[in-house]
Amino acid sequence: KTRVIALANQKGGVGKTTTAINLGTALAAVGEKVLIIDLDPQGNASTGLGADDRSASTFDVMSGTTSLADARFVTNVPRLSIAPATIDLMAFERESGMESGRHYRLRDAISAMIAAEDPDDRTDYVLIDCPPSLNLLTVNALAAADAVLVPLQCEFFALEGLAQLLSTVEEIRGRLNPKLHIHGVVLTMYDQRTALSDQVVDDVRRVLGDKVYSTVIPRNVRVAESPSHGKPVLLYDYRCAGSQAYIKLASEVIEREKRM
Amino acid sequence: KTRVIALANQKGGVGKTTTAINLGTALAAVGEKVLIIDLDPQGNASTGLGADDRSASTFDVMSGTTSLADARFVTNVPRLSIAPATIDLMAFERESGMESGRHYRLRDAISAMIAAEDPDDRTDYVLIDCPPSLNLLTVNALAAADAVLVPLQCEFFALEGLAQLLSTVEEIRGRLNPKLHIHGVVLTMYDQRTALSDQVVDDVRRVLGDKVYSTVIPRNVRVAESPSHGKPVLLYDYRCAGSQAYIKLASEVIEREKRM
Ligand SMILES: Nc1ncnc2c1ncn2[C@@H]1O[C@H](COP(=O)(O)OP(=O)(O)OP(=O)(O)O)[C@@H](O)[C@H]1O
Ligand SMILES: Nc1ncnc2c1ncn2[C@@H]1O[C@H](COP(=O)(O)OP(=O)(O)OP(=O)(O)O)[C@@H](O)[C@H]1O
Ligand SMILES: [Mg+2]
Ligand SMILES: [Mg+2]
Repeated sequence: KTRVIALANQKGGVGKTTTAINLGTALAAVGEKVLIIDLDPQGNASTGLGADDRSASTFDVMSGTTSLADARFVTNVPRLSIAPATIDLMAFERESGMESGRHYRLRDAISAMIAAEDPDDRTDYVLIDCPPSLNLLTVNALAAADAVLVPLQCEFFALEGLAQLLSTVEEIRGRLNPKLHIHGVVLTMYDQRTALSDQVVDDVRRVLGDKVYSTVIPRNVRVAESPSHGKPVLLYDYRCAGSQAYIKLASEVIEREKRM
Repeated sequence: KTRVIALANQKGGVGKTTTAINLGTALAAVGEKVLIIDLDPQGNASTGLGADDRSASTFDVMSGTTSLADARFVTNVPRLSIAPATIDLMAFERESGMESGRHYRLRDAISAMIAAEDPDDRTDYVLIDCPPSLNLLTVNALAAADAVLVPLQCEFFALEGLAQLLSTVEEIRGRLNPKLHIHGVVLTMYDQRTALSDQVVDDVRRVLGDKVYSTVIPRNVRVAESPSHGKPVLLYDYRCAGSQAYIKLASEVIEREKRM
C-alpha cells in the first residue's frame, strides 16, 4: 500500500526540503519507489533534485489541469521521481476562493494516481514538501497524508512553533482527515559543539518521548552544499555524516511503518 | 521623520526575526527610539524580547480593535518597544476576505500612531518582522514600509527566492506603495569555515552590488542562544561577534538613511 507522508513545520528553515530530498533518496536507495511532491512555491525540492523541466507542475495538479501521473518525472536517482513546483503555486489559495473541495485537491490527485498505477509497480512512498506556513497548501498536504513527519531544528525558536503545529494536526484529524497521525519528529542541524543543541534535544525527547526518531541529523556542510550541484547529499558525498544519518533515518522510518 | 522598515524574505529561517530584534536593539543603543512590530503568528520576535504580556497584540491592531499606541509596550531594552504577535494573526487573511482596504490596515495603523505622537518624543524607526511567506501580512508590511531590509542566509536555497522577492517588491511599488525601495540586503549566518558561504557572498555582491551592506553577520552560537533568555544578543553577550556585527549594521543603516 502506498504511504503518503507530509513534511511539515510552519517554522522556516528547519530542514523540511533537505529531509524530503535526502530521506526520499535513502528510501529509493533501499529499493522503495518514491515520489516527492514539491508543494512549496519556492521550488527548493525541485531545484535540489536538478528538476529543470517544470512545464507541468504541482500548480497544474492542484488546479486540476494535469494529473499527478503526467506531472511527475524520474530524477537522476533511480526509483525517485518528483512533481516539481513553480511560483504559480502562490496563487492557489486566492484562486480557490471558498470552493468547498479546496482542501482535498491534493488528496484526490494522489488517489487518482494510485488507482491508475500497475499493482506490480506501484509507488511505495509519497513525500510532500510543505511551505513554511499553515496555509491552504499545507492543509492540502495534511488532508492527503497518512502521517506527518516533522523536521525540528535544534534551536530555541523551533521549539516555540511545535505546540501550534501539533494542534493544527489535531484539528485536521478532526475536520478533514481522521487517519492523520504524527509519524515522528526528526531533530535536524544538531551541532555537538553547542550546549543549545543538547538542551533542545533533551527538551524534545522529554516532552514527546518515542515520537522522536532516535536518528538525529547533524549540521554538516556537505548537506548544505549538495543542492547547488542539483544532487541529494547521498549522491554528492555518500560517506559524510549527513548522508549516513539520512540512511539511518530511512531504515527507522521503514521500521516504524512495519509496526504501524 | 519616522522611518518604517520591513524585514522580509519568504525563505524560511534566514534571520528575519534575529535581525529585527538585534538591529532594533543596536539602533536603540545609539539613541534612536525604536518600535518592533511582530507580524509573524509564530511570535518569535515577541518571545526573543521577553514580551510575555500579549493581552493586546498586532492581530487586534490589524482588525482595528486596538490602536498601535495601545498595543505597544517597552521591552527590557531602553528606547525599544514591541507590538507583540499571537497565533490569532493566522486568521487575518481569511477574516479580511476581499475587503478593499485589507492591504492598508497596517499602514493606516502606523500613520495614526505617528500622527498622535509628541513631536519631541517620536519614534525614529519602526521595524516590521514578517512571516516566511508573501501573504497578506507581508503585503501589509510592504505597503506600510518606506523600505525593505532583506536578510539573506549564506546558503544556496536562500539565493533561489531572492529574484521572486525583488519582483514582489516591484509589484507592490507599482500597485500599493510608490515609495517602497530596497534599503539593503544583509548577509546572515556567514560561516568562514565553509566555501559555500564565500560563494554565496561573492554571487550576491556581484549581482546586487552596493545594495548589499558591507556588514556581514557571522554564524555565532551566542546569537542562537540569546532568545532562550528572552534577551537580544547585545544584552546577552555584548562582546561576541554577533553583537559586534549588529552594532556595525546599525551604524551602516543610519549612514544610508542620511544619504537617502
Ligand atoms: N543537516 C544540515 N546541515 C547543514 N545544513 C543544512 C542541514 N539541513 C538543512 N541545511 C541547510 O539549512 C537551510 C534550511 O534547510 P531547508 O531549506 O531544507 O529548510 P526548510 O524547512 O525546507 O526551509 P523553508 O521553511 O524555507 O521551506 C538550507 O540552506 C539547507 O541547505
Ligand atoms: N547569526 C546567527 N548565528 C547563529 N544562529 C543564528 C544567527 N541568526 C539567526 N540564527 C538562528 O537561526 C534560526 C533562524 O533564524 P530566525 O528565526 O531569526 O529566522 P527567520 O527568517 O525569522 O525564520 P522564519 O522564516 O521562521 O520567520 C534561529 O534559530 C536563530 O536563532
Ligand atoms: Mg523548504
Ligand atoms: Mg522569524
